[in-house]
Amino acid sequence: LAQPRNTDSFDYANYHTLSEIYSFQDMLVAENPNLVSKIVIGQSYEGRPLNLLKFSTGGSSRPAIWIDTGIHSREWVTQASGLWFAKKIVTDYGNDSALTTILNNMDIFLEIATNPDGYYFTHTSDRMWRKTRKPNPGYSCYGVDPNRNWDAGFGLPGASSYPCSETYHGPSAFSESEVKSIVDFVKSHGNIKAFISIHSYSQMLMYPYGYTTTPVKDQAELHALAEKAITDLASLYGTRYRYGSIINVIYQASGSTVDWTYEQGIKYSYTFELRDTGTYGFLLPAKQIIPTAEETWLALMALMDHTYKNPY
Amino acid sequence: KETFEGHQVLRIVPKNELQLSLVKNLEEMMEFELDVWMGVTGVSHPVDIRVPPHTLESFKSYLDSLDLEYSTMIEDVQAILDMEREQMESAAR
Repeated sequence: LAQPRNTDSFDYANYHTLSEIYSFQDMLVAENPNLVSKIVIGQSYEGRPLNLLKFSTGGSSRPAIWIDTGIHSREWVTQASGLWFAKKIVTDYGNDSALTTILNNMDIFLEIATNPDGYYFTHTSDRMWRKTRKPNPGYSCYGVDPNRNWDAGFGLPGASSYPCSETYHGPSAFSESEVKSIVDFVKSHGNIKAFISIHSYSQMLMYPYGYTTTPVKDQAELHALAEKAITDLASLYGTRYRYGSIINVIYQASGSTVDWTYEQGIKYSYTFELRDTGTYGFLLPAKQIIPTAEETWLALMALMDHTYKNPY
Repeated sequence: KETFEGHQVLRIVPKNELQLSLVKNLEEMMEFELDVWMGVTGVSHPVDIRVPPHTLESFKSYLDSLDLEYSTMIEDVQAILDMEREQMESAAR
């Protein structure tokens, strides 16, 4: 099988295995040593590295933007979009004035394979796998929903206590190394100003909270920014998104990522659900990857630009 | 390797609050071995559920008994997975 020799020849319009994602990350770092570096923030349950790409033009402890893709393993268009975002950042730096300004003042962290064990499992054993791959003692079923495993309303309604459920919250908050590694990184960094966690596929952009109907104190600003982001997104292909707090846009969801990040003081905490054609669900054809990534990028830029222009 | 021959993905669009609560209850039902792809969010918003072949007929009957209309979003999950795999291998070549 032909292997891409560089990230220019990488096929962004197709889905890729975990090893191809790892290779892509290494290529991108090698090609852009002054802009991109790789940080291993931990290991998955099965011992795979949790790689973070750091896009930085220098400085120390700069304010930063976090983006993660694919914490739910079967949502392949999410990881595929993450690959496209990574390449987009390096190609636009120096060419796009807004991104260049952001990167001259802030760092961007991108975790493309947030749940590598699950992603590997979707390629090798079960394409429909969603959770982590840690065994549940006393049960034959595996895994925890890593988007219910955070210490924000952990265990409240909106997650399951049954280990075989797709929304099992796990035995305790941060029980999953894939989650704990992010928590440790975010806490040790201490200067992350925006946290964007990307999923697919129901065309939503949401902000906290998911576990309570209490509005966040920044509700008005987050709502207006979400509206701006989805308006920019729709300008490309007309894809319509819903937006609002998690509990208002979907039903109650407890222990979710951005509820925790918001409670850590990261004001611009958002979670995406990428496009839905109404035909394929998680099995979105590969020809949809680039349009999905392109339109999502416009929304990401709106979120990142606002974060840069509104320091706190 | 797990395969999904005959699995279908059904799309249900709740028309009112009553239907919404009925569909919400489906998410908790274990006997049909459902895999909720897109959960309940509100009236007029679709809910997508993967159903294995051995419970498909009984699940459809159950939906009929509740007067819940549905459409088949994916006829055969494995057929799409096969296409996806072929496309990946072809692209890699």
